[in-house]
Amino acid sequence: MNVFRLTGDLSHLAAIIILLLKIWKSRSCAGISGKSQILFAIVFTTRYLDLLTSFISIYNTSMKVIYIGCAYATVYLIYMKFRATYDGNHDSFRVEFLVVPVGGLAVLVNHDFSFLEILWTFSIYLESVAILPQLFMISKTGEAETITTHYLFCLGLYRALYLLNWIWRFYFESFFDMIAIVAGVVQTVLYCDFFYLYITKVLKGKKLSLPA
Amino acid sequence: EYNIYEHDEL
Repeated sequence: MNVFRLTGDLSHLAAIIILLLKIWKSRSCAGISGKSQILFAIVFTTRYLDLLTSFISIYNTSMKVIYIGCAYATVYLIYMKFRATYDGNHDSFRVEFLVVPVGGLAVLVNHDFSFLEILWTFSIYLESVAILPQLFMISKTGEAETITTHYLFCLGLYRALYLLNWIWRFYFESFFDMIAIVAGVVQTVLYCDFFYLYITKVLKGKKLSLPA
Repeated sequence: EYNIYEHDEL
């Protein structure tokens, strides 16, 4: 555990909680892509199946349980409790175009051709692109609520901090996981355009809106 | 040495 890994995890946790609180307090999931949230629930479920097979630490186990629990709670709020506020017409990204290639890639490129390892690999690849339906929705509507941009910033920052963590671990622990690193770079790059808008607009007190 | 199949990251 190093400072980048810990702040990355906390940034990830902050993102998840910001989103849950936003939906709960406003009693609305307007502007939130339910499809991205379903993808994140699949990501956590397929990655954390090792909860059943191996124990790493109390920290590790409790964070995994919290992430999974919050992911399903978010999906429940969007598709059940506040379903009436869900903007399905704008959430029109075709997720099969992500899930199918990512599934194929996980079967072809993995560390070990075993059930749990392929699911772990699938979750790493899927996470790297799971935000696309959300970004697509924002580009379609041309705007995002400020609280939604805070969520996206924390979520993007988390993987960027993990990149620093992997550099640290490479130098100080000789740890190197090519699959996680490549997927992590892809994931972080997808947020770059958003980071630019966040810093130049939201942090200066303006609403995030895209030119028509 | 780390066993890469024991994924200790989240």
